[in-house]
Amino acid sequence: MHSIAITNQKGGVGKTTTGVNLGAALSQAGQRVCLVDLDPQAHLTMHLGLEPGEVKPSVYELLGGSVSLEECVRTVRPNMVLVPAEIDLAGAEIELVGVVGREILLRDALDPARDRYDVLLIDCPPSLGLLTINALSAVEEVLIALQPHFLALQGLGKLLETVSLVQRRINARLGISGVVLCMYDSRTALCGEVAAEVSRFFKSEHPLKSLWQGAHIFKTYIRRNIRLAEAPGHGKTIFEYSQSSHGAQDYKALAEEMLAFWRGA
Amino acid sequence: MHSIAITNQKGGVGKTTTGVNLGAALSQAGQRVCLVDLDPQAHLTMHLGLEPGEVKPSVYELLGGSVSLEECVRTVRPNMVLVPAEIDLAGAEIELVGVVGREILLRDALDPARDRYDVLLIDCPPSLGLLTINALSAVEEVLIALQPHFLALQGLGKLLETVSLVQRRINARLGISGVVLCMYDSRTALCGEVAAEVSRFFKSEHPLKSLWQGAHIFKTYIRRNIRLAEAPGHGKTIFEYSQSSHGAQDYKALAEEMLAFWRGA
Ligand SMILES: Nc1ncnc2c1ncn2[C@@H]1O[C@H](COP(=O)(O)OP(=O)(O)OP(=O)(O)O)[C@@H](O)[C@H]1O
Ligand SMILES: Nc1ncnc2c1ncn2[C@@H]1O[C@H](COP(=O)(O)OP(=O)(O)OP(=O)(O)O)[C@@H](O)[C@H]1O
Ligand SMILES: [Mg+2]
Ligand SMILES: [Mg+2]
Repeated sequence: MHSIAITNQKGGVGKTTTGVNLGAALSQAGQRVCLVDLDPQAHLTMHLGLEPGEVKPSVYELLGGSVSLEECVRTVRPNMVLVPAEIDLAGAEIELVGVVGREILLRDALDPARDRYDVLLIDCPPSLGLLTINALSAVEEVLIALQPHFLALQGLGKLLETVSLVQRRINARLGISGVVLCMYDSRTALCGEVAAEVSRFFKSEHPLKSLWQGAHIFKTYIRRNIRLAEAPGHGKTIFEYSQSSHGAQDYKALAEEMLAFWRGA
Repeated sequence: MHSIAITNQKGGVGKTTTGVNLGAALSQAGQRVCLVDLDPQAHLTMHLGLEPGEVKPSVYELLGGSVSLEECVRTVRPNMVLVPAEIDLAGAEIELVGVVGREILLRDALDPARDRYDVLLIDCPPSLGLLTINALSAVEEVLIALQPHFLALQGLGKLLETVSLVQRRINARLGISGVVLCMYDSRTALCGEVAAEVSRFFKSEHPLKSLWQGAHIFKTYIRRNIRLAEAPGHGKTIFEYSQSSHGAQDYKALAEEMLAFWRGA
């Protein structure tokens, strides 16, 4: 099973939109997909159309160890299940502060997933706190969603340090597997410049270089497309909302590129 | 002094961009402005061009009570000073968990600002954790930065509950003073629909309605403009980077609308 954490502590860069639509595209390609919403804002959960009444037990109870994975998953689409988030999760980082093994609660809870799914996608909140650390401790691959703006590059170093820390202390199998540029506006020079800068950065000599040894900077860019912002309001994936849009084309292409990369690797 | 916290737990909606450019516009209109960067990512600090070596003592030391406000402020532009953030702040929420009066550390530290500045603008991180609570406990006005997308509306309720909680338990003078729509794309129907929804929401009957009794939904929208995303890469405000851009026009108009609102109120 490919276990992937979609991360970036910078807010609003497309993590959740990628979780929903990359997950949907992979499931449409026949992969059994398990999505985990690890953000107290629960946007992934809402994006897929779940009502507030349908979200218990959630990832919060799963972290607390009071339910099994099987009791939490909801089939949300053909071939795609979701472990939802809801507002109680907002208290988790403080509540879990003193718990022994607080960083590996999710890893233990997700262990049964290995035999049941082909892809595990964890949507992280915009922070490097305990929830994101749980995601990084539970997976083998980090997919960085990046908005090609200047401030995006600033956060990258800190994110990589955090991944490195988890890799050294908790999860030796962790690595950066991919970087996907989201909200790409091809009419602007800035996006192209930042994309080139990202590419240079990942090829350069860097003390943490081994972390992204096998990383793949996706050739597919997710272009800025208002349909991607409209779909959540209807509780739909981009494929249900607007099959012919650029957003649908790009996420389908991203999934195909990812599958090809897995086959080739 | 108008003391304002720029908040929204949703990431990437324009809080920092508003902090820099509204602050700059107000200072250019003759207001003495004090900016406080309360985000461990320190994007406001970087946006104004400070080097990593120039940021101690920072807001972290201010919260810890080891320095005074006077020792932290840097004059970054004519009429505008900054209390910078830097990476140590990332540990603050955990370190301060057990401290008595942990929510009012910032309020106490900013008390000297009252006589020295006309406007205090605090840039908050994308969360409703202890740092944002400190900001809400320290100010009288909340300015909500909102991206007119569907998911933006979902977070609003939670944000208002948090403001209400702080108002009832810690800071009776707190209220929502304004809502500014950022990253507005007038070519899309979605932005107009969400803007109308926001307007309806703030006029409707709601148990927390008293919180936004005097609130002003700004008529000025900050349009999506790539210049606003380019300016941080040069360490410049939009006025220094591209005086004639839509971004500069919009933030100047926002400042004028805010000043008129203060005079009229
Ligand atoms: N390619 C795109 N084009 C247009 N809008 C987009 C695109 N990708 C995402 N959006 C919209 O931008 C906003 C932010 O995206 P999203 O919520 O996926 O980011 P995020 O990184 O998960 O944010 P957070 O850090 O708050 O979790 C949402 O309103 C979403 O619908
Ligand atoms: N009106 C705009 N047009 C185009 N780009 C913008 C606009 N406003 C902000 N940006 C860019 O969008 C990104 C997010 O904006 P910003 O950092 O101000 O949001 P934020 O709410 O402070 O994010 P965070 O939640 O991470 O603190 C930045 O790269 C910024 O330069
Ligand atoms: Mg998200
Ligand atoms: Mg910010």
